[in-house]
Amino acid sequence: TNDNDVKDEL
Amino acid sequence: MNVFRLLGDLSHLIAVIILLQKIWHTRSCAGISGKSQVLFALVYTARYLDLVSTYVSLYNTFMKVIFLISSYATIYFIYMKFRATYDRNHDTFRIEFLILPSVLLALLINHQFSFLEVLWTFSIYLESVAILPQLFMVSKTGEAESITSHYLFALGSYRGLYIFNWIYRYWSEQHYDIIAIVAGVVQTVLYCDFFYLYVTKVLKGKKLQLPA
Repeated sequence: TNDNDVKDEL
Repeated sequence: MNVFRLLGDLSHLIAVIILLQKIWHTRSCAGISGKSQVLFALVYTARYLDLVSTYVSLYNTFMKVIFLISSYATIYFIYMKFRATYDRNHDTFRIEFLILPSVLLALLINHQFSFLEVLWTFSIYLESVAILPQLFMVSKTGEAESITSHYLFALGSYRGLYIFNWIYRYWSEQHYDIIAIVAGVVQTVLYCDFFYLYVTKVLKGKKLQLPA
């Protein structure tokens, strides 16, 4: 999955 | 959150503390590339705009604020407060050659063509090369103060530890972000020769001397 959900990484 | 990402973020936090402490304590930014610090401020500004729109966690918000404040404080020290100690002649990397390709690449290769997403992608691409002016400056001066090399080691380790975080997240949550991973690998690879010099020299108490 690519990261379309909320970005939780800094 | 996992231990690799936590260690990575702490390593990043330690790096910015080392840098600010070095500049403040010695009242000098000799050997520090102002251009790299400008790029880092650009990276965190473009990436952390979502501070106003999405709340992830107290930790996430706190760290973003710290990294934003520290990058602008460093620029203030270099270009204003201690500008007399800024080594302009050795900090000559053309950062437009890093910014423009990152903008173009972010417009072409991204997960979603939206304002915040393209900005985030730009910041990921730019961060992967943001240290180049600093490494270039160290190679030009042929050496770095040991405190500067500790800063670089901590900064390089942060994204290196993130690679373990991405491996862990892929294995445990089947989550991965190919853009962040590729850029993160490039970013860490750029530090490799520095890591080698750091381990073989600085840790043995020698000064970091680059072969001129």
